[in-house]
Amino acid sequence: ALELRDVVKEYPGQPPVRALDDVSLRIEHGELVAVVGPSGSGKSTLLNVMGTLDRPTAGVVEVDGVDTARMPDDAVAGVRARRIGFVFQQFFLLPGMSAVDNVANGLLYQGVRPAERRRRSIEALERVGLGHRIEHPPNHLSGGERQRVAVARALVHRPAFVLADEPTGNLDSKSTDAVMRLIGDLHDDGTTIVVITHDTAIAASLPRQVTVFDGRLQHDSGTPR
Amino acid sequence: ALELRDVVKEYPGQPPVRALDDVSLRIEHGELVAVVGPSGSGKSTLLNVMGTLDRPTAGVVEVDGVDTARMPDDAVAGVRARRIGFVFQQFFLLPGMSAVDNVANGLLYQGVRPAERRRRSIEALERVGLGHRIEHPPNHLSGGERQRVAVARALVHRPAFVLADEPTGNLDSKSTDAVMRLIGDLHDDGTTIVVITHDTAIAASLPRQVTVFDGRLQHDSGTPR
Ligand SMILES: Nc1ncnc2c1ncn2[C@@H]1O[C@H](COP(=O)(O)OP(=O)(O)OP(=O)(O)O)[C@@H](O)[C@H]1O
Ligand SMILES: Nc1ncnc2c1ncn2[C@@H]1O[C@H](COP(=O)(O)OP(=O)(O)OP(=O)(O)O)[C@@H](O)[C@H]1O
Ligand SMILES: [Mg+2]
Ligand SMILES: [Mg+2]
Repeated sequence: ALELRDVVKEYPGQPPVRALDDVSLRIEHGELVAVVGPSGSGKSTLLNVMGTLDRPTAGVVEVDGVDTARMPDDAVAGVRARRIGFVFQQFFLLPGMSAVDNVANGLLYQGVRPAERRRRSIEALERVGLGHRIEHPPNHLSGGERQRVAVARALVHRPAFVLADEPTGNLDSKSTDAVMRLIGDLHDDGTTIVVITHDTAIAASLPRQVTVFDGRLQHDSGTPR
Repeated sequence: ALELRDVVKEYPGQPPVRALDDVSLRIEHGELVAVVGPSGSGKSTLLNVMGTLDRPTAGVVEVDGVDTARMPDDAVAGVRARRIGFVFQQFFLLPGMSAVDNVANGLLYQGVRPAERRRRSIEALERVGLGHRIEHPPNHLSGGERQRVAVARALVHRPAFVLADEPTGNLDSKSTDAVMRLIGDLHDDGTTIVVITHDTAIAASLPRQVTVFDGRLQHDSGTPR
């Protein structure tokens, strides 16, 4: 499970910004959850804290019972690299590297040999409709193509947890369907997936919806038990 | 009017990518046009060529009868700075500068004094719901907040032409409505506006829709005359 208890995330400022305000949330293995809420409400902050990219100001963040909020950085980084795949709201692809090499980076810490990394990366790109763009670097790709490369990179090492921040925001309906089908397939294989989305149709199609408002969990359609 | 005649945009490669393939399009003053089409179909390339950010490989690009495709770079830059406001698909805000200063940059070449630049920039940010974030730099803003700063910056100098590339892709419904209302108000004041969008509801709400497919104009719901 991925669990947050009484989590606060506050940024300094005049006045300070309380991006997460006493949040408690438990996500069981194998769940598929939508996170929705207004712009600026705290969704990305929630995902970053869940994925151990950001430390909370207060509260507990447990990944399978291990309290990551109190672990040293390198230990946290190890947990994260092995078990969590992140699709970022602003992609962060490596410029100057081809799409296939960008995706293969997602396999670098998994002990996978180069030929196999390339094979699996090409397969991941084909699944998001980019088999014809594998050698293009990000600056030779459209916005939606870059987004799909970011999706492929996050998923290629088959992490236990996938945290996706607006994975279809730049996509047309055909590419959106391809990405959501890929997410659905991973979920069928047992992956735990959290998707931030502004697309109400996508949110409604997932088994559980969590609503964020002003840094608080305003609504949670509920866990399966 | 903004007019493209027989425009080709080809990128080198194995094989070369024909991002625009013999495109002709005329947009009259005061029009409000949606550009739709699949991811990778050529929409951003079309907008960049229309907005003189990219030179075509072949063909003519006329802004009010002036052939910009054959003008020297500095002359083109002058036309563009005075007359065109761009909302980019990937924002390009200046890091380390507050939201209000980022927006005020949109007024630097208009001979507007600093106090007036600040006043108008605050007003622009309030219109997109960011009055409470004016001093935040981009890295202290959410994805949707950054997008709205980019919208405010593009519009603050009241350009004759606004070219918006997915201006609501990262926004919830409330912020999307605020941005589209702002676009509608500018249009009522006579601004010529072209909006690339994957949101079929937004596209349907505009007076004209142009569909791009594989670098060609597949459909054009038509000009008002
Ligand atoms: N510099 C470049 N070199 C080679 N190919 C490029 C380059 N820039 C863009 N392309 C290709 O040109 C095609 C059109 O790109 P464009 O950015 O116009 O698409 P788009 O319709 O805006 O897509 P999206 O909806 O994903 O933003 C894409 O397939 C892209 O891979
Ligand atoms: N480093 C920071 N310093 C101060 N405030 C911040 C910082 N990072 C984020 N914020 C603020 O925290 C709030 C929550 O941000 P967050 O990115 O989680 O929102 P979000 O729900 O993902 O929004 P969007 O839908 O626009 O992506 C925002 O109002 C933002 O301005
Ligand atoms: Mg966000
Ligand atoms: Mg584009």
